[in-house]
Amino acid sequence: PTPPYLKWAESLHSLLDDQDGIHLFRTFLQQENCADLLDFWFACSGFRKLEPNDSKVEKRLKLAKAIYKKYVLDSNGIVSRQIKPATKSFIKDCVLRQQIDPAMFDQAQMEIQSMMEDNTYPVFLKSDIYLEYT
Amino acid sequence: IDSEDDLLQECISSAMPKKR
Repeated sequence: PTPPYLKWAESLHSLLDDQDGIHLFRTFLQQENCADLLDFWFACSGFRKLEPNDSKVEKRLKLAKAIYKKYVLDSNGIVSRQIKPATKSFIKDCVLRQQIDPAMFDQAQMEIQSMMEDNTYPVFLKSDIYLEYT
Repeated sequence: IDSEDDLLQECISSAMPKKR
């Protein structure tokens, strides 16, 4: 069978589908001061997975606000700098109007994902931390 | 009452893959 670390090189999703892969990628991103990219990506996935039924409205609103405050609002943050202004306005609008939709972070997540696929992920695959691991 | 950070952390963890 293919060792996991070779699978990690197939695609970003293969990497993010494996606990050890996530851990190593996060360590790399921490060195580059951009671990928030990964945390935000997972926060968006987690938010989308919340079922309207098994989670109170207040909790979803509180979580949406927390994600917005931590990653989108701070214009100096790495995540905020990589999200398009229109996408940020859309999220801000959803939070202010309290129109909390499971898909409200989808576009922002896609933008961060594209950025990781084009940038941090290929750099990770050539990094010492990955090469030493393999 | 959960703090915002706890809520965020719980959300991030819920999206991570389970152990192989």
